Amino acid sequence: CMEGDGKTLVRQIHDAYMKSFTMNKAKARLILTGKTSEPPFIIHDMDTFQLAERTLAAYMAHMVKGERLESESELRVEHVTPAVECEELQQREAEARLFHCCQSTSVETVTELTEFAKAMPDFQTLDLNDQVTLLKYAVHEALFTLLASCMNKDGLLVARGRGFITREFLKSLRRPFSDMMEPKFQFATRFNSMDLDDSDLALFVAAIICCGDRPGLVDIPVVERLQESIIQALRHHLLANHPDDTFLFPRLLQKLADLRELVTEHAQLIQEIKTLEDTSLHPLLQEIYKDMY
Amino acid sequence: KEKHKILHQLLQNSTSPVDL
Repeated sequence: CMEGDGKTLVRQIHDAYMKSFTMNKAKARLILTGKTSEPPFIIHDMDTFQLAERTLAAYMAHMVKGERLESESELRVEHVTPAVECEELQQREAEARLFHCCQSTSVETVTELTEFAKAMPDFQTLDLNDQVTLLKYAVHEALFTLLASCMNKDGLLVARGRGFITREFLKSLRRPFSDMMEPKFQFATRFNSMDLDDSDLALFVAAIICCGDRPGLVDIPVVERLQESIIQALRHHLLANHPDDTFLFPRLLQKLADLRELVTEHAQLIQEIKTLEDTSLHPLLQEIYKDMY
Repeated sequence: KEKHKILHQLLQNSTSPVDL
């Protein structure tokens, strides 16, 4: 049984989550199970991707502000090339745009996560440098947790639920892009089998953020106290919300370790893409990856 | 502080990083 303070914390964190994120699990599941009037546009090859870029432009994060991508104009240089080479060039161009699109979505989610953290009780009373450290190390773990809500075994919802990009298509891209999403699908399949709802996820994401063992924290005890109150609230909430699944809490805590591994792998891949592909990384993401692990 | 300029900004106000 949870005391009054714990219940208030659960409610405040759930409210903060619902206000901060444009997409949540309930919305995503309605779309993924075909319970909405308009089904998402399915992206399963380069042609459908390019069609989606045109039709979903308003919802694709990188096009919201009519931003033109540098790589796009650079690659548009006219020169006579054999058809095969031309096709290859188009493919590379589309892959680069897809990568930028993923980056913009990540940046958008980092912004939402920051708003969520700020709305969490007592977060803003922490030392500002500690708030930065907590976010720096948490955002990718939180991002892959939230991404699982938008995934099923066949693909991933994009463009605020207006598009669905298939797992096979992502796998068919050239290396290293093809290696980017597959580990996230594998994690999502295991994670989604726990059947968490948005109220559980809100507390789990809060627990990811308020973590006392992030490198460089100044005031560890105060972060640990906040972490402890969230973890206790999560434990009580899971018992009440999933009375038939008594091992859900320890299983969920194990996922924190899986997420750390997933982020380490992801950071290595981003480093590889940066070196091999000569592609630019958004300044916010650069800040986050710099000296991370 | 300089190393995490945008994160600082986001925490102190809600400037959209897309604009930066």
